[in-house]
Amino acid sequence: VVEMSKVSKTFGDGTSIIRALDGVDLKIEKGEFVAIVGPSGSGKSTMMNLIGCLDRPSNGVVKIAGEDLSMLNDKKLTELRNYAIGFIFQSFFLLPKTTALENVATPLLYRGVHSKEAKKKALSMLKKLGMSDRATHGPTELSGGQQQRVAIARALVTEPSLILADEPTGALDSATGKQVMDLLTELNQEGITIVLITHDLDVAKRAKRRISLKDGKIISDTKGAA
Amino acid sequence: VVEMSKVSKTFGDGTSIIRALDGVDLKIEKGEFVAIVGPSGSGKSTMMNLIGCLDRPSNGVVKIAGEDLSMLNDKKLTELRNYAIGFIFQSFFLLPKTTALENVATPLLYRGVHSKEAKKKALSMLKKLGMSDRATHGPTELSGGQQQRVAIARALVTEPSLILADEPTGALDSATGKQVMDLLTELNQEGITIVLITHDLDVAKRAKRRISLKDGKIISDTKGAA
Ligand SMILES: Nc1ncnc2c1ncn2[C@@H]1O[C@H](COP(=O)(O)OP(=O)(O)OP(=O)(O)O)[C@@H](O)[C@H]1O
Ligand SMILES: Nc1ncnc2c1ncn2[C@@H]1O[C@H](COP(=O)(O)OP(=O)(O)OP(=O)(O)O)[C@@H](O)[C@H]1O
Ligand SMILES: [Mg+2]
Ligand SMILES: [Mg+2]
Repeated sequence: VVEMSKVSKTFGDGTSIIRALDGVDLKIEKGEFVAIVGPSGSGKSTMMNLIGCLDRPSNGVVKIAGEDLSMLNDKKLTELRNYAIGFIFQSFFLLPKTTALENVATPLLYRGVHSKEAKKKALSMLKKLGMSDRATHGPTELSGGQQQRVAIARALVTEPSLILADEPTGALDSATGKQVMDLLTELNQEGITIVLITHDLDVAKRAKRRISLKDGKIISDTKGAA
Repeated sequence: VVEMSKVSKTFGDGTSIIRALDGVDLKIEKGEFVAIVGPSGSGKSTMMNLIGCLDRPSNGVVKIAGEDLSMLNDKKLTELRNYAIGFIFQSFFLLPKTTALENVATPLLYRGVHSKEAKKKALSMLKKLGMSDRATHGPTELSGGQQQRVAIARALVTEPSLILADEPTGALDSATGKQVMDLLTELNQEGITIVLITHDLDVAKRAKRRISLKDGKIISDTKGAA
């Protein structure tokens, strides 16, 4: 469902070129549960932005569900992003003057779901993440870990077939982090493909495959928790 | 150097009162290295904001270096914040359209340090955090962990006597996180007081005292890594 061939991504130009990704080849099948690990700055979030159709590679081809992303126009890319993919961002990106409930309901409203049904589904997802009692609060009224859980709820509420999670437990204590991992594991068992970036080795162990990045390159790709 | 007596902090009013902190008594002596742990939403960042003079309690007294913060006017509070305290924020709060170097130099400029000297000290601190090669880049051009390291550099560049670190390794891989903890341990050995919030038990073990929060209350306070 995800395929990258000879993918590179560089930033900057002339004197200061940064090779965020450098010749990456990668295949992820439907239903896999993959952890991406590596040092700070090694290219993990950059890779995930390419998979999530939020950025385009400088070189190489990225395919999602067999479709070469460079062949899709913006309308089709947006459709893919909104209907097939749930993205949990490293820095959350919650709408600031908006309640937790509205933040989570937003992707459903974009799909044309009626407001009443969207809010019902949003509340149910917030409940799964222990956040239903704070549904009427905005991001500035929530702790770091509470904001993270709202971001997770928003990514999952549309029941995507591909979940991209960038450090989904970074701001959570171990008990709350385990609840999130239990939820992701449950979704994976239902057939949903999960690609997860983490610095936490206990989290990485719960995936079935581990890809290690270093300086924009894949240095190891092992199946079975190690 | 930090003293809290019967401190409470509530948000909201009428129907939805949130007791972020509820009757907290705490004494931290000069030179201590304290870890604050607890579930997401238990009041850790709220407590740190009160210690860091960024917020006032709803009840009780907060004293820094023997001074009751409620007795200080805004000018004296700002002076305390800028000269004695280094704050590493959970969400970094870097200036957006500003380079890493300028972000780190800013607290020195506020103290009246000349621009040339401020930049020299800023670059040296960025170097300690492995970020000197990215000094001319702004936050949007940096990875999550790189932004975190710039935020750490900024908090340390003024050589504060009290460091308040809210999840300082949250976005870092374990090797980079260890470098940051080595640096904090070194500063503590020089006599600097460190109060650190973390969800990472390996990080908490490096402190000499652990305070656990739950629902805004201190439920345990143990000396010696456990
Ligand atoms: N401005 C605010 N308005 C309403 N509630 C708030 C506000 N700021 C914090 N809170 C609430 O106070 C409680 C404690 O928040 P705090 O940020 O201190 O938690 P924390 O322990 O740092 O959590 P985390 O580990 O998730 O960062 C939480 O329930 C939070 O939602
Ligand atoms: N817009 C940009 N301009 C310049 N460099 C960039 C930009 N975005 C990312 N980079 C650089 O690309 C490299 C990879 O960044 P990326 O965010 O993918 O790292 P990461 O592995 O997610 O790191 P972390 O674990 O710290 O989040 C880093 O050196 C980063 O500074
Ligand atoms: Mg990242
Ligand atoms: Mg917090």
